Amino acid sequence: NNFAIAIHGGAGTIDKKKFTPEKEALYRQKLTEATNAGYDILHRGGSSLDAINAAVNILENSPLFNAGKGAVYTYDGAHELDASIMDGKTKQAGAVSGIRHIENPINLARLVMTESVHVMLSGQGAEEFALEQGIPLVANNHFDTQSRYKALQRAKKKIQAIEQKSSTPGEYQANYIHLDDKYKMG
Amino acid sequence: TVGAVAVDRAGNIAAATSTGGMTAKRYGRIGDSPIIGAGTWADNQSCAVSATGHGEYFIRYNVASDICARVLYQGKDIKQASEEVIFGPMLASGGTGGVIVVDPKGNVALTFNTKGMYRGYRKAGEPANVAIF
Repeated sequence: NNFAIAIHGGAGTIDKKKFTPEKEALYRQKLTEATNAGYDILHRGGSSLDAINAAVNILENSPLFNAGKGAVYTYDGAHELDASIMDGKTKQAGAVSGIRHIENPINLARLVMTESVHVMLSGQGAEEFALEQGIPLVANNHFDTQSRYKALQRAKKKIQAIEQKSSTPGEYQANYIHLDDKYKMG
Repeated sequence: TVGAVAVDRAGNIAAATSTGGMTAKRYGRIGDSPIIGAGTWADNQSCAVSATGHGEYFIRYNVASDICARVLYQGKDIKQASEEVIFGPMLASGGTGGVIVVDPKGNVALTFNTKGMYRGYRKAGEPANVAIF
């Protein structure tokens, strides 16, 4: 009976100056909502899989977090999403990567686990599988948000600046890798 | 990146992770989130982990399953195991991020080496706890 749930919405350097009390309240409210949604399922005797699925869906549907609706932009201005899920009882697992038209990637990862013989499906093939499973596709601009777009513009400016100051491909690569480190957190 | 781990009344544990990747990524880059063992792992014999962080490091060091392996083979609790990995020598060279972990007994660990991690947990009969910094 010692059921429990834990959730996260990403880690990194959060700028306290830009993080207003109003903004913090929004994040706390959504984190609480996701935690309680999973907890309620566990409390009613539901499975851990259903609990984590419900919690992640809430976070995916919020523009506050870098997943689902709030997904960041690729260099080309699109959104590519990934997800995975694992059942500790059976050690079954499912994952999807590089998908562009699935509203809740974790739901598709779960279907890969339960309805296919595979562990990971990627890109167009994963979306073909989604259609077979009755999951509708959404336009990629479903994931557009103004704040993420501004973040992309800032990142591209920095990338273009190092392209201009690098005189050799090796120099560019070294500079780019250094810069890249700052953006791997999403 | 977002994620969740849970243990139910039957003692079964599970983990899930979902992400939009990294800003301005190119070349079809994939991080640790969809990689079983790196960003997500669950095994009733040890623990369930969902990770968020610097994917290239979390993939190479197989972070999620490494934590559970320490629980399974070395008998460590999830707090010690996750701290050994997140603050350990492998990630010290630049692998920033964090993990959430549960074990089949209902213990919870939230471990990160960054300034903040959006996080929350709730144990049976207790209110929800959320934190950011």
